[in-house]
Amino acid sequence: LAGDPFREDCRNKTYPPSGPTYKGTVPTYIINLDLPPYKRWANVMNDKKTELKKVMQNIKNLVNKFFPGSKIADLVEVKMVHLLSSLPHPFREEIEGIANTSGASLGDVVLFNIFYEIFTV
Amino acid sequence: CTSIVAEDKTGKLYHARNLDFGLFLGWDIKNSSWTITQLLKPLVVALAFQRNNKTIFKSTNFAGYIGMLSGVRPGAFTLTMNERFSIDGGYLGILEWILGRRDGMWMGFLTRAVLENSTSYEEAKEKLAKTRLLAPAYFILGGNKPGQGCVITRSRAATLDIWDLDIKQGTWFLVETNYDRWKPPLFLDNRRDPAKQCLNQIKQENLSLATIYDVLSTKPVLNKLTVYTTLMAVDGGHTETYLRECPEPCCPW
Repeated sequence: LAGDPFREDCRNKTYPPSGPTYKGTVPTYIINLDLPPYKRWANVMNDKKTELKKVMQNIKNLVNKFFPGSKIADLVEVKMVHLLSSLPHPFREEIEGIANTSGASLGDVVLFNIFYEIFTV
Repeated sequence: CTSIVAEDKTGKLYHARNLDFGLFLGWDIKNSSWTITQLLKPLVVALAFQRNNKTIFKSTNFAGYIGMLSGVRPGAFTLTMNERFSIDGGYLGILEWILGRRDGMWMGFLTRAVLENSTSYEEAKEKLAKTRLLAPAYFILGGNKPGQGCVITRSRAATLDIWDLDIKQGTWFLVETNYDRWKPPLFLDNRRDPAKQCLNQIKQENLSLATIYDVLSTKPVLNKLTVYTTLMAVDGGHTETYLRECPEPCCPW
């Protein structure tokens, strides 16, 4: 403990959550798998479209800061749209539905969905 | 990330995780936090996937992401995924996919397919262990019977290790962060030992979702990258999710 300024003794009685380490609960939604894939995420994305676009814009800003003047962010967006056509059913259609409902670009939503694969290096 | 699967003295299984994300994706000097970590918090949602008005599985997601990082199939199994970093990473899988090799599966789509279609712990374990992936990963799986809990360490093509709960040998919990269990964690990023130490202090007889929340609230298990904490119990598909904050002093990762 003495050697690590960020380590602390094991906490206890922190539940139910409250205080400075707790920032709130999360909303619950139903995803109806009986709906066509294109429509499944409409309720969620109607509520969260602004937040999604904000995250994606921030990532683009970051890329542009690293590579000023380059067109990397735009190029990736175009490539992501091409990639979409190769994704399996029903995921392809769900992604298209999310982009349509949220108003985010299709390339951004594809990128958001394959972020894990990109970030494992 | 830190995932914990553990069994209490009665044989009941608990599964919980801290989801950490946003390393090096911009630092907000004013608020002393990672930019993307903060922006992801309002996107966290709890989802119930239904067919014929019946809940098939539940998950904690980022709105806009259709894959699964934390989920429960009520009465059957619980599943979380932790990031595994490797030189042979997902970018190679994406390249292969673009070049036409498409026998691998995207990580989020596999976990989604497993939660949607697998009806037992064994079936989920087999699919997670045997399906070729585009990126390496750790899958943490809990079942509905005593002893059913494991961490599956995956490369893109193979299963490198399956680490099972083993009550007879005293292994009543498994902790997975972002390192192979047979290797020491990076000395700057040791969340594994603090989590293990806290679980050992709690002892098996005092295990509950509340005490696991204590572990996941202890720094550096809780850190500046922590977006949310999810607590799950397979019985009835119980799940609770809480957004987190790590006040100073707090480890950046």
